[in-house]
Amino acid sequence: NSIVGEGYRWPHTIPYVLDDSLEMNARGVILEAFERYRLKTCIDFKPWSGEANYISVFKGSGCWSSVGNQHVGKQNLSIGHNCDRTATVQHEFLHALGFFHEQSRSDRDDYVSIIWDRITPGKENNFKAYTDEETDSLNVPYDYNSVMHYSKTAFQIGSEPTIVTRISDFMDVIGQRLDFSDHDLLKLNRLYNCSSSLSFMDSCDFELENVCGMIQSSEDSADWQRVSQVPEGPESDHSNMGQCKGSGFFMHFSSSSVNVGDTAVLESRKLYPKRGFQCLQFFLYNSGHENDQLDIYIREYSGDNVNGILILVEEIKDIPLGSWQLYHVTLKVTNKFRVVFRGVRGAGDSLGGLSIDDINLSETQCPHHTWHIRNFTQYLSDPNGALFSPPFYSSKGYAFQIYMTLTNLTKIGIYFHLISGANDDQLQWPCPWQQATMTILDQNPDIRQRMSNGRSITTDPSLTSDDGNYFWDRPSKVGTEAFFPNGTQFKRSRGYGSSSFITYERLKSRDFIKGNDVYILLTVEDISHLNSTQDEPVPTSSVSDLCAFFRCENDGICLVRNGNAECRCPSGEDWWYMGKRCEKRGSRRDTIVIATSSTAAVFALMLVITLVSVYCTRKKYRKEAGSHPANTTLENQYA
Amino acid sequence: APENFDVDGGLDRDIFDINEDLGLDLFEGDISLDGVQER
Repeated sequence: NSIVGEGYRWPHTIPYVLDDSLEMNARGVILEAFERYRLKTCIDFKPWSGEANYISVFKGSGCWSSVGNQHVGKQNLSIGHNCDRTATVQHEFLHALGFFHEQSRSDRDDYVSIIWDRITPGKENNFKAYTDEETDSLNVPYDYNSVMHYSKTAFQIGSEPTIVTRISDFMDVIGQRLDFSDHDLLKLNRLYNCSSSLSFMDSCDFELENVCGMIQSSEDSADWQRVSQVPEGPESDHSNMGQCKGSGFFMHFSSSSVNVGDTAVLESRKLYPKRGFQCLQFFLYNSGHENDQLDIYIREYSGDNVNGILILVEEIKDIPLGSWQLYHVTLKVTNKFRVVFRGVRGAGDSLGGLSIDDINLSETQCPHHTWHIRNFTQYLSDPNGALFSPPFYSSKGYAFQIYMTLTNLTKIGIYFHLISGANDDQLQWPCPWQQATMTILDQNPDIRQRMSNGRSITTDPSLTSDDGNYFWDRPSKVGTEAFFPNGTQFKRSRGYGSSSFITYERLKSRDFIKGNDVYILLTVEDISHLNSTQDEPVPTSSVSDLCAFFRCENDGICLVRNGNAECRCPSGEDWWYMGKRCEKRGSRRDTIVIATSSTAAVFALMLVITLVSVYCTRKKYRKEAGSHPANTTLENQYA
Repeated sequence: APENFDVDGGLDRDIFDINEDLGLDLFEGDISLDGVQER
């Protein structure tokens, strides 16, 4: 629920400063949170360049923010120790944008019960509910899924929940710190009149017959067909895995019905990039032959190429048979373009073909690697469950592995390990400022509705272990011996991560597990550049400048609004200060006295005016009556 | 093998828990109020 008052709104592009005090990992996480705003809302962020009001993100004690734009020039938002999680940053920035917690909305008692005697004494004030005059729910239903909702254990004194949802299914839903919920976005987009976002481009699950405006090319030998199943597979689409009868479509290129070398080309509608880099993500199913392939092109339009020029971006070969697979393709397009999917029949027998579904295109960075875990639920029932990912290389050349622990009864842990690799002799050790982001993908068909859960860790080259070694030193020096499944020996360093990556309850919610498959998206990037101090520009008009010469009396607070200094005056239930500088005191009693005395004064004045008028009128007529005979012409005097 | 380093120390703490452990007494757990809102 949002704070009432237009004065609390920020401009759509919010100026920010990342303070020097911030931990390196927090800096990367904050920028990732900004990316989620850019994808799903019309809110954007820019480094502060002198604007009157801006948000200074710093490492204070804890995680906190003010509510709304306070017009104080530098507005602090703290991302302290252990607050460096994307959803926590999203939460605090939603406060800054003008939102309170979900369970404080005026109608919350219809949806949750606050169990007052389970709350830590003295903390009851944290469960305040606002009135409709103070906050606005923006005509959006109560949202148990909100990233702004307390969890059931908030401020509890024992182990029993302090918040009980009236619909019991939501007990373990409240308090999610994954991502914006659909209703979070609806409210934010209503409050800020959003109609588009910076980085979202297109999403298509092929449920509608218009196939999202995609077109079949005439320069090929076959067409892609919109179908809901193929005899040789897939049996259903990826969007809803066949759970909805009469729906669940995808596009299929039947390689079995064409000759070797024949192609089918499907082109997206025209797209208009803003940022110059894009990530194309889609699911692909191969029921044809391993030699069948999918080529991704872009058709880019420019002044010289009004019909567009075809540019090959990636050839996807060796597509595994018999299951949906997630693919990412990085694009770098600055002009108007189309995405082109070109299916190619390869040599060898085919009974099926290629199928694509759940396409998403956004102007975001693609993850660097994908860890596809099949038959995931079999690991959940294993009390010794633990999984190591295949080895991957970062863009800088560091070799790494992800470790997922499934031994805890309630939650899953995830850890990042450096391992010995082929480039180790050429790399810097201890490994400096590489940020690893591990994200479990919510496989909702639409990227805007996904609530993926991610955690980031950053390699600090100065960090030491108990044994005195540098934590992030070369794995061949500080690691322990390990073996890949094929028997190859290597060295693995200690893992660094979280035992509380995601709870089983949340894992089973959303679409984290779909078709018994789980995807962990991995990005390891150098964030050394975030170590530098952001230049401090001169503010266009700072609060200190304008308020330095503007004194508010009686504890009034000086604020800058629309470039002018104003006073916010204190007030109570039946008293207030007013005036340009809060110099005048008012109260309800004063008002009554003023109103009564004004009425009496007006009555007295009217009475006086009436009496004077009557007196004057009577006097005038008397005078006229006295002088009448002298002025009368006496006619017929003798008659 | 040495034990992995757990940044969460084995706990699954929400924003309010983190702030409470620090002894912070913020409004609704994580809201900083200005002078007018405090009144």
